[in-house]
Amino acid sequence: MAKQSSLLNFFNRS
Amino acid sequence: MFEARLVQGALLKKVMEAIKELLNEASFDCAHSGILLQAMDNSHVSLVSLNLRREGFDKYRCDRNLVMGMNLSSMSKILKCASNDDIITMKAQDNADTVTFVFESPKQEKISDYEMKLTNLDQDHLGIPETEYSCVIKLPSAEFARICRDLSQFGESIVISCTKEGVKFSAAGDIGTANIKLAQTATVDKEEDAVMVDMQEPVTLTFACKYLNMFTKATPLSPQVCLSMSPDVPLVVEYKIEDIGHIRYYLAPRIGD
Repeated sequence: MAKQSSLLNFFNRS
Repeated sequence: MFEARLVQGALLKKVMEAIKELLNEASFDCAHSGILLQAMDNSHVSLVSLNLRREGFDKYRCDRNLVMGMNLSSMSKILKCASNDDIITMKAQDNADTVTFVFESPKQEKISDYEMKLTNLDQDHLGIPETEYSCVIKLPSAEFARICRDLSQFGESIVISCTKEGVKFSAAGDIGTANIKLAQTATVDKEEDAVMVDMQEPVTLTFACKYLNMFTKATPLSPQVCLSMSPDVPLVVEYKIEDIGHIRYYLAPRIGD
């Protein structure tokens, strides 16, 4: 089963 | 002083419908150039980015930058009080802790105002990198909504697979499997009916149905939707909002098996 990734893995907090 | 008057008030009502299921609250960043909103859902899986340019308003004034934190369920209650043909004005004083919504009927015989308390929101702003996407797919927004709704019956995820032949949406679950293939349209009478695929390299990604279905609440805003994908990065689902701006949703993929 594929796991849901988080947007925080892709975008930096600014 | 901030004041933004939108003759097509129905657009603001539709924008609210398009974001209120994903977000409980959000900051409206008002500046000279227009209104921006960027917010993630609580689970940090999706992000809404809304842009309303000043040129889209028939009157727009923003003397100094203003961040208005709004409870979207409250704002939605207020916007429900506006008729579809009402002209809607949002206004606030500098440093105010309230925002006022004014609804004018087209013939000006009924004018209502609603004042709403603002909230202080400490929201993360994300830096979204400029990305050249491997696949950009344009399709009728109602078709996309239909596909997401239909495939949601089969499982929690939808696999979107884009090749030069076209785009395939798939789902699998206990009752079986489903595949919907859309070919690029050769000729169409109306541009909004077209399916267009611009592919640099094939991409296959998996996304949660739940979020895709929430994004399709923006369908009334635009006859077309644009999906942008690259390997292993979030999907972008964009709806143009007439001449005024756009709403973009970013969705982190489901990864691994």
